[in-house]
Amino acid sequence: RQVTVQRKEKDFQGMLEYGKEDETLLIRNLVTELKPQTVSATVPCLPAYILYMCIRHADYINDDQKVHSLLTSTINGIKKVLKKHEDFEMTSFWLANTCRLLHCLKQYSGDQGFMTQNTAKQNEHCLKNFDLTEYRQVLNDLSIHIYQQLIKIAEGILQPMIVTAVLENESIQGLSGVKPMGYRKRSSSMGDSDNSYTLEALIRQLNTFHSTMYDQGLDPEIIQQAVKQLFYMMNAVALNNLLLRKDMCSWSTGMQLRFNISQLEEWLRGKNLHQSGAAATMEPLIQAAQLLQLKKKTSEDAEAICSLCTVLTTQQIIKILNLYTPVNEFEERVTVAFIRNIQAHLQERNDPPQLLLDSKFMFPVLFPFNPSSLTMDSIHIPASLGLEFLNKV
Amino acid sequence: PPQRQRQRVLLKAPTLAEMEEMFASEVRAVP
Repeated sequence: RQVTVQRKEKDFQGMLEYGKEDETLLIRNLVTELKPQTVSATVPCLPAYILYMCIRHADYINDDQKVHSLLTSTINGIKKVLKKHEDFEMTSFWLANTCRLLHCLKQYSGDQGFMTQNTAKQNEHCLKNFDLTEYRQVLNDLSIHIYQQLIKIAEGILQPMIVTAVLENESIQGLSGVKPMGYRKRSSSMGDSDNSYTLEALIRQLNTFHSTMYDQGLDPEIIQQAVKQLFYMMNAVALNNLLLRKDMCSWSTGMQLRFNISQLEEWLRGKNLHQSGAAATMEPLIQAAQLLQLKKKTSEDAEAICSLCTVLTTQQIIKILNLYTPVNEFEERVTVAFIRNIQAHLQERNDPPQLLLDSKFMFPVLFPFNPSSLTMDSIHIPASLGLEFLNKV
Repeated sequence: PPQRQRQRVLLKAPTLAEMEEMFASEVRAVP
């Protein structure tokens, strides 16, 4: 009868030992050649935890060269894989893992400020010999770089959808019949049969982005910032388009636009992202939609417009009023006298002479510390990673 | 009593740009 002695898991102290000659293989299998799907069924950010356990062992044996070498290879490996795969899934995956590694280097640094939520067991897993503060700064810089790449990729996917989905999408039944005279059905660049750029398609795309980031264990605060950034861009692209198109400036477009924005707000609520600040970035577009729907005749109307349009600049308000086109013969044009009245009201605001929004503007990103409740000795490394040369210590 | 902070040796890290240059020179060195 064959007797097998299995090493007890309780002996595992949460460190991984490897020979220096295996560092290249480690980085290849865990970083540059790793497909996110390989680890999708494991704990989120598994590569980051494995890398930390390797760093911890190098620290434990007091080998500063090994720590330097591993961190440098890791960072260069991440940069290399992101240069090769400029897609949302891979970029989000490495943003999540880079941030998690950064959190681990803080949580297990031995700095009391980062240890407040640690269990006694987690405190045993702190670094013993080295202070990696400078590497934390490098990982923070790398995270910013990856975040910017992630936003660029997402914007590239969303950008072609925005005008059609948010401005031209006619989901309210019967509204297309009240389009401004001569503009009926001319604005849409897509055929009726092609629904790839509908608002539903845009929301489906937002769902894909969100579930990818969420499933990969990206910090909730970073997801919120990414969504806010994308909503800002959608607002800027849609408003800029509206400000340059006469056929968009009508009562019916205002009505449809407000409805479309409410669908996006609903999506934010459904994903528990209503506190992210994303909805507030849509305020200029919301006000433009309301401006299109308000009466534009009397002095009281002018006052109402001025008190409502607080985030639109004077230039933008005047431009929309100038472009405004009545939907039928019963509606009157905006008179020159009314526009002068509005201008007089807004004079004291001293708004900058800005018409278009900067669609490339980026909010500064922050990566708040987010310690993990996981303990290193509970982490299982699947055989599919090809890391059998790592010894559990 | 508060735990005494263990003294750890600060490991100097290159910047991201310096790492990129190290990485590029390694790539160049490979025939």
